[in-house]
Amino acid sequence: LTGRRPVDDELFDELEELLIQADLSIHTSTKLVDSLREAARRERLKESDEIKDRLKTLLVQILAEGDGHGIELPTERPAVYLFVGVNGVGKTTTIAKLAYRFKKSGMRVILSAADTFRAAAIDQLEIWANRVGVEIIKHQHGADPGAVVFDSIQAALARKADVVLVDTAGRLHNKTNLMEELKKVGRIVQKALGRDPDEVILVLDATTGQNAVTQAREFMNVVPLTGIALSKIDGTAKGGIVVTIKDELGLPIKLAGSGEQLDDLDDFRPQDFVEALFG
Amino acid sequence: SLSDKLQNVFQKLRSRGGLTEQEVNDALREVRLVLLEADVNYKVVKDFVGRVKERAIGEDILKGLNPAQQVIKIVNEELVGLLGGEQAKLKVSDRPPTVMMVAGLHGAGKTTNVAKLALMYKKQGKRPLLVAGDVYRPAAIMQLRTLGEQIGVDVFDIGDKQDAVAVAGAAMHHARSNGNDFVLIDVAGRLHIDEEMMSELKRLRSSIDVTEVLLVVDAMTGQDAVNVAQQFNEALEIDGVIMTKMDGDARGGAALSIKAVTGKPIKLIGTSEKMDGLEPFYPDRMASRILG
Ligand SMILES: Nc1nc2c(ncn2[C@@H]2O[C@H](COP(=O)(O)OP(=O)(O)OP(=O)(O)O)[C@@H](O)[C@H]2O)c(=O)[nH]1
Ligand SMILES: Nc1nc2c(ncn2[C@@H]2O[C@H](COP(=O)(O)OP(=O)(O)OP(=O)(O)O)[C@@H](O)[C@H]2O)c(=O)[nH]1
Ligand SMILES: [Mg+2]
Ligand SMILES: [Mg+2]
Repeated sequence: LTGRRPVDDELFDELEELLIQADLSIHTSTKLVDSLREAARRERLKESDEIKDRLKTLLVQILAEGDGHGIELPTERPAVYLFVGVNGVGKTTTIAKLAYRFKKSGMRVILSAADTFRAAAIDQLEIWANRVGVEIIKHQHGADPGAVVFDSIQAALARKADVVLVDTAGRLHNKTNLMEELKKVGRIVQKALGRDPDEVILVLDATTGQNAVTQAREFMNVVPLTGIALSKIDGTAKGGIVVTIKDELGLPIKLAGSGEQLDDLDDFRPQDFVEALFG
Repeated sequence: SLSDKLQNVFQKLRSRGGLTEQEVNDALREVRLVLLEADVNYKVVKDFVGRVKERAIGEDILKGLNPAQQVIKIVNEELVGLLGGEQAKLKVSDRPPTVMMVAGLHGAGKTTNVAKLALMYKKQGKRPLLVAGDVYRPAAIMQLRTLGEQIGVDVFDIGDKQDAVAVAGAAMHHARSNGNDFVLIDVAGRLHIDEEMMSELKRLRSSIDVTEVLLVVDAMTGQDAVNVAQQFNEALEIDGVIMTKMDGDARGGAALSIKAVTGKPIKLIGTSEKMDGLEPFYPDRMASRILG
């Protein structure tokens, strides 16, 4: 796909192949390449570079369109952010990174250890709390996650904390009882705060394929998702499925995790992401 | 389903004999779409569809009575054959202990599934030892300890201030003096492009006599599965794969990609977070799942 070449079917096929290999859905890939063909015909585009740039523009448009892209604290305090997602995607580590960012900017942060199920989940979050220098609210292993969240919010109100970051257990979205448990946690936040959580972040692993769309849909059904944190973009997977998710579900991508350390978290930048797709 | 889609392609056929090239290509296009939707790697799909086409034309089935069913039959046979044909067993060392090591990307399920392996051997009357070789991740050793306690299997660790190779070496001494016949080593998640961490794995493999290296892969892995599997295989010469989180609804096409590209078999699947959630890999069941 480098250098000048004719604008022909072979070029369009290769662009479609690039998108699919980046884990965009077939539907999104075909749709985008069809728009390219149409644009090429209508505007008589003759340069392959023009086609490539047009594709990049289309991708950035999908990703950048609409609101809700940043992580901005609301005026009400404490802000409560819920982190959800399937097993092993990077929820706990992403929370640690965001806590670090907020702490550096002078905020008072409380971590809520609401994964009361997985072996050593609370220990893991506690180590991060100590490293970052923030407080943690935890109960014993096996406790009700809703009770931990409720407690955390009460503590945040009493201590005038700026933000509560809630860690939840990984759960596969096809497990009804686990999704019901999450719905209940969401309701408890509503009751304790008098409003929805300020952010409900779905953490997605960049190595995930088409199943990420189902994950987004199913989690949207039980909690009011406000955006996505795309983790592990430091690998070789492109994470292109977020383009499909943004296009079909409208969920903004807010954050990108690029490593295992506290400073490996950035705001999601559509331009950089699209450049990396072609990288 | 693929069956319905192919019936659609071929339904105009019923009143006349023989297929046009267009109809063959339409049928193959449906097969291609199903596999891509299932996360099978793009290039693997291309090769696979090519093989199906060869057989479809070669077997002259397209002039037969029910071409849709015959194409499905070929697709299924090719898929099952590619996935390994039949169940692949775990290795046992002829000079005990049998040493097994898991490896793979972050969060794939190594710690959880190496513990499940330990329980499996314990239930077989063996004396397994778990080794806490992840000296990096916060509370990784604690996680393995907790699982070990749950299943009643000893966990060996020397803390997280020593490097993984030192842990493994010490573990082997302990295993020999303790009479453990299976040593199961947990290691940290790592990227296949992280040279330093990949070299740690190589050093682990060469410093102790590892009988079986199992690449642990998440069933929801997309197109990147081939890169990961290829790199881990080149670095380590893996013996097999554990595909985890198969209790989800990901189609698991990565299984086909990995087998096609490395030739190494999927040996086990993880089917729950619980310690009894480890099952043998059945190629025919996986084929049905991939085809949706
Ligand atoms: N390379 C890389 N690794 C990451 C990133 N984010 C998380 N990880 C690693 O991924 C693994 C899993 O991270 P966790 O934070 O425990 O994931 P989780 O979603 O909380 O997992 P469960 O609670 O078990 O569902 C750990 O080894 C992390 O260090 C990232 O952006 N890049
Ligand atoms: N549902 C389900 N969850 C699983 C399965 N295997 C592992 N998990 C979960 O996946 C998450 C990650 O598992 P770990 O064992 O911590 O993964 P890991 O590869 O050791 O992670 P790192 O050490 O950080 O690289 C945990 O929440 C596990 O409970 C499985 O087969 N099914
Ligand atoms: Mg976690
Ligand atoms: Mg682990």
